[in-house]
Amino acid sequence: MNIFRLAGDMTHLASVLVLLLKIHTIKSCAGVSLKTQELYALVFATRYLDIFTDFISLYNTVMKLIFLGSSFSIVWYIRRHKIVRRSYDKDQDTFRHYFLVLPCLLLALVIHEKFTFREVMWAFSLYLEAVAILPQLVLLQRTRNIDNLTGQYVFLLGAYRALYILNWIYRYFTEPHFVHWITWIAGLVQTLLYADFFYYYFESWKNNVKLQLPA
Amino acid sequence: DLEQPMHDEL
Repeated sequence: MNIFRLAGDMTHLASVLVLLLKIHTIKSCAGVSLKTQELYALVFATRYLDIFTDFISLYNTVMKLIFLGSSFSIVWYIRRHKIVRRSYDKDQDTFRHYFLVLPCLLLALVIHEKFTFREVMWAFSLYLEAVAILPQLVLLQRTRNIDNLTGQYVFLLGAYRALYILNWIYRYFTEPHFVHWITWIAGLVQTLLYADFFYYYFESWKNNVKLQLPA
Repeated sequence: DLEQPMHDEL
């Protein structure tokens, strides 16, 4: 474990807590894309298949349970909770996220570390996570006034993967044979997708104006 | 055979 990875995990944890806080306290999911949340639930479900078979550390297991629990409960809240679901603007959240799942699955069947079910699912979860934010970014472009919590959620979600890139650089130089091209390239693509969001997020913070993404 | 690559990151 290194500081970059710990900071990345904490930032990721903060992003899901910010979103859970928003949905649970103000009982609203306005501006939140259900499709991105469903994709993330699928990402964790396919990435943490080894949660009960390989014990790495208490930290690792606890964090996996938190990410699984939070992502599925957020999907439940937006789909089922009688008050929250009313604030979900489904006619704005129209990204065809199923069109993201299949190409990621096909790519995982072609490019993986080892042709086993677990490894193909692992690669699938990395490719899917790289594009999972797209429905949310599209929704933000359509949402005129993005509330602070949603903006913070997306920012933290992007920042966590950027911190992971620093972690991979650190581990590459400190651990022999630490090479994971699939993870690195997927993580880089994922972070680059946030580039324009980061720009507008920083601009709005610097000029102290409401965050708005150009359509 | 090579044991399953251990993914120790989240």
